[in-house]
Amino acid sequence: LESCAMRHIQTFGVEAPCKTVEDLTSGIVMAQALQKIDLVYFNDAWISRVKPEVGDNWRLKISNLKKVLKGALDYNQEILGQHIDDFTLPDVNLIGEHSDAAELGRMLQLILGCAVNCEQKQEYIQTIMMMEESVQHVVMTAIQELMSKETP
Amino acid sequence: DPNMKAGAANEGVLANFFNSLLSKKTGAPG
Repeated sequence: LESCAMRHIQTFGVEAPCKTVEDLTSGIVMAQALQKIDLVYFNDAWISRVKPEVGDNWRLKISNLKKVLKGALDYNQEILGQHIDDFTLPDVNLIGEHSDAAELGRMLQLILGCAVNCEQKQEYIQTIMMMEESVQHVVMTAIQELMSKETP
Repeated sequence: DPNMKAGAANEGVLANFFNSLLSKKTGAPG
C-alpha cells in the first residue's frame, strides 16, 4: 500500500520533495496535496500552520502530521459528508519519530480518499486509471477499504 | 490464452470500479 500510495501522491506534483518515505514524514507533502485537492478548504491560513522547516525534529513532524490527519478527517465529514468510522487511524507518532512506512501508507490512504471524492475527482481518478494495473489494483483495494468504513 | 483472458477481466474490473467512482455523488447535504 505505502509504495503505491507514494506513487499516487507523486502524481500531485507538489513543490516539496516527494521521493522517499522520509520526504513524507514531515507532513508537508501531504498538506500540499490536500491543498491541491481543495484550495478553498485547505486555504493558506490552514497550510501556514504546517511548519515547513522541520529538519529532523520529530516533534515538529508529529505536530504537522496531526494537523494533516485532522484536516483530512474534518474534510471528509464537513465537505464530503462522510464519517470514517472503524478505520484504524494512522499512528502519527510512529510516522514522525520512526518513519513507519505502514502507518504512512494509512495516512496516504486517507488523502487518496479525499482525492477521489472531491470536486475535482475526475482529474485524480483519470490519473489513477493511467497508472500500471498493479498500482490501480492496490489503489482500488485501498479505496474499497475506506468506503467500507464510511457512514454518511 | 487464459492469461490474456485473466488480464482482460482484471482490466474490466478496474475500469468498472473507477468509472463507478466517477459517477458516484459525494458532498455533504445542503
